[in-house]
Amino acid sequence: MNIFRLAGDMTHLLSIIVLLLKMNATRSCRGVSLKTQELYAVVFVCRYLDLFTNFISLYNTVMKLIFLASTFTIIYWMRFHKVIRVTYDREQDTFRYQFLVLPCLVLAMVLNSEFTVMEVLWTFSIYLEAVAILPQLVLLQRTNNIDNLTGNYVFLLGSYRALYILNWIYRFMTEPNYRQYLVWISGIVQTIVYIDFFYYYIKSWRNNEKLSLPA
Amino acid sequence: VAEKIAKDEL
Repeated sequence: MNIFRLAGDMTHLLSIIVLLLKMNATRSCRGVSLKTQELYAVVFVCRYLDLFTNFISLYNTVMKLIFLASTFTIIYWMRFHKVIRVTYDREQDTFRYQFLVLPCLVLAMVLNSEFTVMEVLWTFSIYLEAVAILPQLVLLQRTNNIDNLTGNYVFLLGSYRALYILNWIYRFMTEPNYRQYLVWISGIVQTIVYIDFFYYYIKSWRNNEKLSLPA
Repeated sequence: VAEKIAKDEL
């Protein structure tokens, strides 16, 4: 475990905590995409099936369980919480799941390291994670007043991806035979998805203005 | 694609 990896995981964790706190404190999920959260739930379920088959470390297991539990909590609140669910922007959050899920599934069947159920699902989760933020970004673009916490949530998620790239560079230089091309390419694609958002986030922060994304 | 991936990342 290197510092970039740990910082990346902590940033990922922090992003989810920010979202949970925001929803809990304001009793609102305005500007939050349920589609993105549900895609993340699919990502975590498919990737963490190895909780049952492969023990890596206590840290690894605990983090996986936290990511699963927190994502399902967010989904539960957005769908069923008496107060929060009323604030969900259903009409704006219109991105279609199948546009992301189907291509990723097909790609995972074709491009994988082993054609087994576990491996294909794992690879599928890698591809799906790369694009799962898209419904959230589209929703942000449609939201006129992006509140700070939603903006920070997406910024932290993007930072987590950037830190993972540094982690891979570090591992590549220090560990012999450490290669994972599918993960690297998906991770780079995933980080590129955030670049546009980063640009406007930093600009609004420097100018002390409220964040808004051009349509 | 033949690669054995270390699945120790989250």
